[in-house]
Amino acid sequence: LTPGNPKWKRNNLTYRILNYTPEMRRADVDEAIQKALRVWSNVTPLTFQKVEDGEADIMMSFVYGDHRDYSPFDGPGGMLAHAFQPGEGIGGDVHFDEDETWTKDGTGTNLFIVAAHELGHSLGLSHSNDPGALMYPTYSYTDPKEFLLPQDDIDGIQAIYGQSDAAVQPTGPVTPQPCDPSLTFDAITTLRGETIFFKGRYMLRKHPSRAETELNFISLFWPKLPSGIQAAYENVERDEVLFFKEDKYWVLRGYDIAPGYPKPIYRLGFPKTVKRVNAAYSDETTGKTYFFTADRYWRYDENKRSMDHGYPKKIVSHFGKIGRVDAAFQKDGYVYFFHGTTQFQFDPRAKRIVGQMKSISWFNC
Amino acid sequence: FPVAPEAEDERKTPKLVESYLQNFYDLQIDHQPRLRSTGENHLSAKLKEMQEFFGLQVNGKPDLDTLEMMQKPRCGVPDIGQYA
Repeated sequence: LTPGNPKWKRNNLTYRILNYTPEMRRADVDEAIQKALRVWSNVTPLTFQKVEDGEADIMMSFVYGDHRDYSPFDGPGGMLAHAFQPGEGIGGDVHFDEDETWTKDGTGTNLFIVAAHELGHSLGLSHSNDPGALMYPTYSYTDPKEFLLPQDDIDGIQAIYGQSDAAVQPTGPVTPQPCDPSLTFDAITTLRGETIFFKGRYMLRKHPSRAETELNFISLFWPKLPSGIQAAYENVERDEVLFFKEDKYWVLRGYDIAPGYPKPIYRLGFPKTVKRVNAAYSDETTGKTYFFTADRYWRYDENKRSMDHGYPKKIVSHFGKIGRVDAAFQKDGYVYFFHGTTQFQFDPRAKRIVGQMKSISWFNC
Repeated sequence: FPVAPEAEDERKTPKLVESYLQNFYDLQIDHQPRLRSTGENHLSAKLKEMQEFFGLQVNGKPDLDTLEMMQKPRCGVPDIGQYA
């Protein structure tokens, strides 16, 4: 919240787009701004009406460099935009830096994401230090189709204007905290010596020689990957990582998503009855990859590139009582299975569970 | 993965750090001749404030993680105080 708690006295606000960036179609700019306003009207009693002339509460414009508000822009990069807290005159206004390349997708600076952030300021919010929050100061691209207002931002704006009138109050994603004992994972894989833990639209990156865990948006490294990855594994020999979500998979070659993906998982040999993969790991000593679905597992031969016969089998028959597998990875000869907040260490040589830990044991909590 | 940028050459770092802290952490630069140490303490205190906000190692020094954060595209509104 902003010191002094500035807020609009009315809930029905007006806005006006004073000029348009030449880099986007007018209709796309209008759509991005409308979508950005809906981010806030969806979770509060606020309403926004567009006016075409005269003074509006929130005046939006695209400007270059020094535009006479004592806060000059700085050319491409750096500052992307700014907005003023609620108030008369310049209060509530939003200025976009025309030196940026404004786009409706991730190829340039996404107008929707920046506008939604700046409108947070226009309504009285300041910056959040939650790295997953919309009101975090630095820019992170998120596919507008996938955007969900994080809970941190919902809490902030509702502290100023109250809840929406909706019967069911909307909630938003919460940023994973590495040492939260209730933390569970969607998928885990190794990647060139590091271990990557996936949760929602986030990835927690653990490097063996660094004590702290790095939290990033998946889209920061792989904009083409969706959030909510359900399984992933590394084929060390081919220097590839495969990501799975629903009935599709993507291949990461080196650090980039290979062209032509996603492909259907049925190309790997799954029958059409399989709709998703819950977890996967690959044993580089045997060239066999294990896929986990519901209470069964499949074995895939990476050299023949086909499923082995006689599968699927019951998980419990080979791996013991580990229940449904949320995520799995292999490291230093052991396989680690994650089921909720529990982690099982499996020794493939002894063919049995040799350890049980908390899910967050890798984060030096 | 993007690796931390090579250490900026000495010339650019102070300018980058100073203008970032002026823009977003209300660092006041007065150009009176002052004891060098006083100015550095003031800058180091503001640097710690920025490092604290971003959950970086709070050491008051423009280390690589801090410089990397300073070079990320961002909103022009300061991270502390009002913006009216």
